[in-house]
Parts: sequence; C-alpha cells; structure tokens
Amino acid sequence: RSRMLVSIGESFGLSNRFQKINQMVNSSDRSFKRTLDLGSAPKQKRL
Amino acid sequence: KAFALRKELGDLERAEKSLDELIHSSTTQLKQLTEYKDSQRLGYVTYQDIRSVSTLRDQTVIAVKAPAETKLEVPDTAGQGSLQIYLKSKNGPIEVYLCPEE
Amino acid sequence: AQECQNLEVERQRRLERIKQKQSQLQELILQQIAFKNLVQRNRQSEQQANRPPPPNSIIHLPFIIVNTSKKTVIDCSISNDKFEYLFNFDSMFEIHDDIEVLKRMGMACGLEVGKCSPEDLKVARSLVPKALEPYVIEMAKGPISNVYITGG
Repeated sequence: RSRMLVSIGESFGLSNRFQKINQMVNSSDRSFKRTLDLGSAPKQKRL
Repeated sequence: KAFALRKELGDLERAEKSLDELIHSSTTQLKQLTEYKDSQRLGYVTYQDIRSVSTLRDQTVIAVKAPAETKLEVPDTAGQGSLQIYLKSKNGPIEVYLCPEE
Repeated sequence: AQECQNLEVERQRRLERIKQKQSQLQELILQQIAFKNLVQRNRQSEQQANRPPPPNSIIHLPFIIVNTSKKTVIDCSISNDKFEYLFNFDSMFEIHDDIEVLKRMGMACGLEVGKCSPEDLKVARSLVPKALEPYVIEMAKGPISNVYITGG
C-alpha cells in the first residue's frame, strides 16, 4: 500500500504540504462510498 | 533578435538574483521571529479563533502539537472505508486536543 | 537561428525558475505578516484583559489541525509514552497547518487571495521590511502570476 509522509512539529513549513494528502483522502472516501452504493461492501481489514 | 534575447536574459538574471536575496533574508527573518521569547509566548491561537474560521465551524477539530521531526503518515486506503493517520515522534510526547464546540 | 533558439530555451527556463521563486517569496511574506499580526493581536488582547488567556484555551504554534464531519466516527489508539498515535476515521478528514489556520483567521490581511483593503494594506506594509513592500503592494492586487521585477 502506498502512503504519504509529512514531517510536522516545525514552524512555517512549505505551503500546501497537506494538499496531496487531503486530495488522496477525499478520493479514497469517494471511491469507498461508490462501492457501498454498488452494494458490495469490501471486507474491512483491521490493523 | 539574439541581441534582444541576450539583453532580456541579463534582466532576468538580475531579477532572479534579487529574488534569491529576498528569499534568503525573509527565511532568516522568519526563523529569528520564531526564536524571540516574546513571539514564542504570544504565538498562539485560542479555541475561539479556530471556531471563528467558517470552514471549521460545524466540524470536529483535533489540534496536534508535536515535537520537531514528528512523522505524520497517511496510508492510501482507497476503497477500504477506513482512513488512517499515524503519528510517530522520536523527540518527546505528542499532545492532541479536541477543540471544544463553543 | 540556432543561437536564437538556444537563447529562447534559456529564457523560458529562467522565467519558470523566477515564477517558482516568486511563489516561494510570496508564501514567506504571508507567513511573516500572519505571524507578526497574530503576536501583535495577542499582545493587545492581553494588555486589554490585563492577563493572559487560560492555558487550556490556547494552542501555541507550531501545530496542525485535523478536521472532519461531526458524523465521523474516530477511533484513536495511543502508545503509553504518547510518542505514537493511530487514528482511524470512517469518513474523510482534512489536515491543515497553523499558517493555513492563521490565513483563514484573516491574519495575512487578505493578501493570500488578493483581497486587501487599503487599511489592511497599510497594516501589512508596516509588518514587512522596506525591501518587501513592493511585493506586498503587488500581492494586494492579486496573486503575482507573471514575472514581477521590482524597481530596486
């Protein structure tokens, strides 16, 4: 599984450093809701 | 045309050099700013400030105060219905606050 | 013709670099104005209230925020030493850093969106060194997209 990493805890980092993460989360959420709509809820993996 | 292009390249070179100097001085000023005692004491927001932001008003808001070099990881869980944030610090405990509603 | 073509390629490359650096400088200017504005505001508030706000009602910079719908179910696991956290959300969330919150609080005088009243512009100019003022004036008209060469 791919993942996104950001270092936090410092002042004034680069602008929009969370933009990609927010876009990925948004699209993940949409694709999940689409599969729900299609009725086939995938087996939930637990950590 | 070559003469005009060479002249313009000279202007652009001067502009870029000026930008480099401004970026360097601004970065230094910002760093110094965050190191002043006064700024450190007064560099805060209140929960009301966060609640005053219209896009946060009707949301659950979690504030995270982490030591430097803390790693924030978001796995790509496309389509699995569970979205995760993993925080790992090596320079001290991470403080997490739930912003109160009012 | 070949020499002109090479010069044109070099010109495009330089223009791209300048635009990228202008964008970086604008962000630095916004961060400097927002932070100084915040410190100034807090100093005045504390002087008026004659006391600092309760410690449990403030968050010092640097911080990040995670916001999500109130309907979202959040499951949080924490290690004993609080060095590790794992959050599970059943719906989407957003992550923003402190500067983004300051901008949305209006601490950058609206420069981030190029909507800056004359009073705001006056405040913004007072918070940056002289050398940056031409950029602040230009930013007040809207994000600088083309190459802006200050007179200096």
